[in-house]
Amino acid sequence: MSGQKKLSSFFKTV
Amino acid sequence: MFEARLVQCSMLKKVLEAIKELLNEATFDCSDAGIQLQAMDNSHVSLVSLNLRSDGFDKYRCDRNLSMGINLASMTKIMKCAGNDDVLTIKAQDNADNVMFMFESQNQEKVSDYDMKLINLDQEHLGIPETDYSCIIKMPSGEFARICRDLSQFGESVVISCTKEGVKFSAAGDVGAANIKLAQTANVDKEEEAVTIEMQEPVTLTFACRYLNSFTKATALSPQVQLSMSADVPLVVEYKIGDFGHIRYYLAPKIEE
Repeated sequence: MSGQKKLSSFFKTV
Repeated sequence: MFEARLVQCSMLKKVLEAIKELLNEATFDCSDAGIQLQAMDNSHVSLVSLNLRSDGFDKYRCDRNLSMGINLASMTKIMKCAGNDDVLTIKAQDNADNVMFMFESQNQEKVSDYDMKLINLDQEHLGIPETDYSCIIKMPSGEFARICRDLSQFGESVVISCTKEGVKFSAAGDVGAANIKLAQTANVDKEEEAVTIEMQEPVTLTFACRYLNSFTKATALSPQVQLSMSADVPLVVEYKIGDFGHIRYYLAPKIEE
């Protein structure tokens, strides 16, 4: 999917 | 020892229905506070966050924190064996490698128990910061499901645009274009039929239809759904679960290239 961001771009792994 | 009793097991059936399209397996983290689950779908575009507080259960005991890795297809097979009005008890020993589901009919004449193997899951856990969202939209959950279903016929993406006048859902593709506008309801008899918008700043974001449609599998859990949006951050779609807590879905936006 073009332009689809992943959640890792917004939330950090804890 | 972990033990949770639920007089009507339909709630857990609905929760399972709400997560099994996005997730193949998930870890149910049990503590004194209740049962929590956080898991991303395979493509790491969306995330499910479930919170069931212990005080919502008819009986709840959790002596030591317990993480139960569960294959959701297996759990679905077991939950299908329960009647909607059955009383459910979930039991596990500390450090167990299995969990037991017991179903009792209302008249207690039929008792079934199903033992399920737990699995080891190494799942990433994301820290989700507290966010003040620019727009918070509350609307009937059935209406949201209908809009997602209708618009997915027109394109792979839905544009959600929120202003203080209302919220607009749009999709476009080979067939043509579709726009659905909802205004805030002036006055309604029933609170669950209301559309309300709290807006700090107008926001327009684009999301993949298929995830939104998966989120609407939670419609049976709540008559209302809440959408929280800010520019360039994931959308939050929240369904309250009666006295228990909530299920929240996070969805990363699509960025125009």
